[in-house]
Amino acid sequence: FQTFEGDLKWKHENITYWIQNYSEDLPRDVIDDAFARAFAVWSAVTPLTFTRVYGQEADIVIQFGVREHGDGYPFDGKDGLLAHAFPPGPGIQGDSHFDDEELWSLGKGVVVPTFFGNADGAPCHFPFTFEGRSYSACTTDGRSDDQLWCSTTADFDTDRRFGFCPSERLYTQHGNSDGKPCVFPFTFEGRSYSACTTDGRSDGYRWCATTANYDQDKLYGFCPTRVDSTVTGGNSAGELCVFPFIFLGKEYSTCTRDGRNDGHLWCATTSNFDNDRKWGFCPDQGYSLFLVAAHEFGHALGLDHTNVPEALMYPMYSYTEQPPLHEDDVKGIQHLYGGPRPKPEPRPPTTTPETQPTAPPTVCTTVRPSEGPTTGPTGPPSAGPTGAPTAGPSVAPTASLDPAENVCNVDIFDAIAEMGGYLHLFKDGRYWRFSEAQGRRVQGPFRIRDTWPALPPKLDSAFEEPLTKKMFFFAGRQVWVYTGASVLGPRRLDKLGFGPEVAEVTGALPRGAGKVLLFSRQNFWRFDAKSQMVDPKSASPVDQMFPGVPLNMHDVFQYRDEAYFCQDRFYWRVNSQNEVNQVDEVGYVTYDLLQCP
Amino acid sequence: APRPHQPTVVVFPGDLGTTLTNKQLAEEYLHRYGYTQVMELSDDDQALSRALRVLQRRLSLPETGELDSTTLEAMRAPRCGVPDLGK
Repeated sequence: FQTFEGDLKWKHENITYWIQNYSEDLPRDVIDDAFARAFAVWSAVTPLTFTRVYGQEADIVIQFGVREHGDGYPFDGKDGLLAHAFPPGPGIQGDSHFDDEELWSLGKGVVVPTFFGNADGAPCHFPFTFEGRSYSACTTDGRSDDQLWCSTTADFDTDRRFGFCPSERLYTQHGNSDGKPCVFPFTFEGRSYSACTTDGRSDGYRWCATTANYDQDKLYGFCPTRVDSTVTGGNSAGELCVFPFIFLGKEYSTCTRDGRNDGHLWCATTSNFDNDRKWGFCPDQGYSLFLVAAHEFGHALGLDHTNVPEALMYPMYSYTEQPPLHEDDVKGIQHLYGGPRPKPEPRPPTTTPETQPTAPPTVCTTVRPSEGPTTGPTGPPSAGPTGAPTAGPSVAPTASLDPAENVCNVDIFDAIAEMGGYLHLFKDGRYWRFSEAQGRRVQGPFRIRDTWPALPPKLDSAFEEPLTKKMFFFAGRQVWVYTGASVLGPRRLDKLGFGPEVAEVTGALPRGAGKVLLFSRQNFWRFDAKSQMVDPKSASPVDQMFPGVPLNMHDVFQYRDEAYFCQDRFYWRVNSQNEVNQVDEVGYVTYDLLQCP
Repeated sequence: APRPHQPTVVVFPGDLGTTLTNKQLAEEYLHRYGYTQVMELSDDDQALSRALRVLQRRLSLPETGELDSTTLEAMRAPRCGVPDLGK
């Protein structure tokens, strides 16, 4: 193994990292996971820990870029140079950059998430067989509604598992159309467009109108990336293959190697290559972001290239499904940081819940499609109960040594809700209980999964419906409903009648008689607890009914008949005397609500 | 009997890869990854051979000092951008 001159290394062990931007090649959660696993490769054999943060102050800033991307070491287009990183130190040192003209995957071809259908969002399986023909991209074949779909197993003809592919005909992202799909043709500056376009923009993002006339209605959205048919390199990177296309007078309806001697598949991005000469490379296996990131993070921790071809720190890329670390890599990194800390002795289960990295909500939402026209059977939701929660929370120790377990140290809670007469405060897989009636003493922390086993550690909001006593829990686009010990879910938010534009539920205010206001950022909807449906037409801006509260609150809950709107560490309390909603108090959640010292 | 079809090779616009000669590819690679300080190789075959030997040793390739197919294949392989030698 080799280290950098002077054994450059980090002087602290709790390393932080920031994912500054994303490639469009992979879903964001897959990218997050690939980087987290790449760091875990190194934390497994050293005392180092890696925590994700959201800002330039991070030790390791991760960035996707093309060509010259700001550090004076330009990338070189598709293939060749894949990524680079800088050795430990301040500023750009430690940063890791990835060439976004590569096709980033998990090493085995494009990763295309699916929506609706009957495969619960499983990714496409390429190639797949449909009516005896092989497909290596999403297709509209077999459908009359022009929706792109794919099989999520190798053989649709036998398994019949399918989902809809990201497509502008299914939904759009961001813009001002609440995720509505594109309308084709549409008119822009008097010209008719029958596909997404980058015209009128300088940032190269593909967009469309969501009505027939953009000039008149000004309603638009961005087109989801169709990674299965987007070309890389060539002279049309980022554009879509056009099939069929003419090449040397012959018609092609799939990617081809004709005309090349390097074996790469390519396609034209207009219908006639002979005339227009516009082209790019078709998706291939791509490069495993996990493997390349693990290599680059080796540099960011202080390792240089090795001449052991089987080692992770060998400069050439090679795909493997085995654990990537070689003995040579382990010797090198332990030369710099030593071995892992001995694991603490196992302790009685009621203490020391897992610690989770803090991860404030991301700002950009990934907009999900509205209900597809023919979703087919979506299969039963995973039915509960998944195990009886204990009758009450397991009793926590009365004195806790770990500061992270002190509720007064928590800045921002994931969710706060009044349930069973207690105010419940949730954070990173744990929760505390607080009751005025119990002498204002905070109990906990307890592990969420000990009480509600089906729940994830990270919640967005929760509430108890007073009439039915059902407890609703929200995380991302999923909802769980506990009735005593039994649970229904996770189910998708669209099962509650939410549209694709709703990425999370950030709060709830029960209004009695089974009516609840459900909040998502700056809007709220009327929800009927009996039918468990929202009235889509009831969407209203928060400040219309609750003037004076912050607009980007991250939690809304009811407590002792008053509404609380939280932003950062503060709450705005609204009381509804004589039908007028008025902010009558602003305070700190921990100091004023929980009476922390 | 029909003769096998000779594949037509087309020069694609914007496709740099197919226009460098092997020697140009080697010179650019050796410079980019730290084996030579400046692009002074163009007419000094000894220097090229020396640099190739260093690269072949570094990458555990057969040490021939020649721009052989194994070395060319390695130069065309996808890889990390951190130089192999130098700071």
